[in-house]
Amino acid sequence: MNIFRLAADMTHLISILVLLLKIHATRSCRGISLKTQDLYALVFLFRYLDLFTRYISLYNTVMKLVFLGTSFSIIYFMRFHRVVRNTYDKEQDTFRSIFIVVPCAVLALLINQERSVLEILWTFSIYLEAVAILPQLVLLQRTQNIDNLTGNYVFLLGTYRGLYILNWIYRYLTEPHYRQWIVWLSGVLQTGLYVDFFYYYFLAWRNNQKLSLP
Amino acid sequence: LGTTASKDEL
Repeated sequence: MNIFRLAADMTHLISILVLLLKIHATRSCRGISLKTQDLYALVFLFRYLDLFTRYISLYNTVMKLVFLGTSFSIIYFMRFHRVVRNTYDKEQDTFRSIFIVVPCAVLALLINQERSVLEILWTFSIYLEAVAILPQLVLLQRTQNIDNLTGNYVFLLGTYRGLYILNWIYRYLTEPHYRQWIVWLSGVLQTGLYVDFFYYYFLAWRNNQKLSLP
Repeated sequence: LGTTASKDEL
């Protein structure tokens, strides 16, 4: 564990807490894409199947359980909570998840490290996480008056991905056998998807205006 | 490609 990875994981955790805070405090999930949340739940579900087969550390196990629990509770609120579910912008959240799920599944079958079910599902989760933010970014572009908590949620997610790149550089330099091309390429692509968002986020911050994506 | 050792990341 290095400082970049710890910072990345904590930023990821805080982003999820910010989203839960928004839902609790405002009783609203306005501007949040259920499609992205569904995809993240799928990502965690498939990636953390090794919870049952391999013990890495207490930190690792606890974080996996927290990510699984929080992602499913967010989906629960958005789908079933009496008040919150009515604030979901279903008409605006139109991205077709199938267009990213199928290519990621095909890619995982073709490009993986090992022909085993667990490994292919794990690889699928890596590819899927890289593009799972797309429905959220599309919804943000359509949302007038993005609220602060939603903007900060996406900002924290992007920061978490950026910190993971620093972690990989650090590990590449300090751990001779650490090579993960699938994870690195997917991660760099994923971080790239936030570049546009970051530009408008800082523009809004500098000009002291509300965030809006053109 | 890579090694499974680095699957210690979240």
